Amino acid sequence: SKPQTMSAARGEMSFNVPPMSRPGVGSMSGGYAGASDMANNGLSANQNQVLSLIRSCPDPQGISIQDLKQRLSGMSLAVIKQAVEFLSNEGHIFSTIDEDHYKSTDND
Amino acid sequence: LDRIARNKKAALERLSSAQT
Repeated sequence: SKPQTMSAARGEMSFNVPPMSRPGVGSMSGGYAGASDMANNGLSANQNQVLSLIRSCPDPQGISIQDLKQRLSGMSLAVIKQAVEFLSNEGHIFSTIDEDHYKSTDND
Repeated sequence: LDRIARNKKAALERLSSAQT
């Protein structure tokens, strides 16, 4: 009798891996660093700093612009406000009790 | 606090529409 060892044909057709299906985000995540200040999520360095600070705030009412300014001592208020406005427009953050307090959407 | 919830909901909608 013959041994049944033709295992190569087994199972190879069953894999149906979908192609990379991530729309939009991450298209700039290639292999270079330092050519621009864009991180791989499409935010600028400033925006990323602001976002991570807001994310790190556990307060349910969020973090105030003043707090952000204090913690980002190297950044001007105008730049911070600009980043906050951008992040808010994108939906990463939102204002809470007033237009001066912000919280991130994606940390809960 | 109602305002916070509403703003969060709106922000989440912006986020998902911005990512598609």
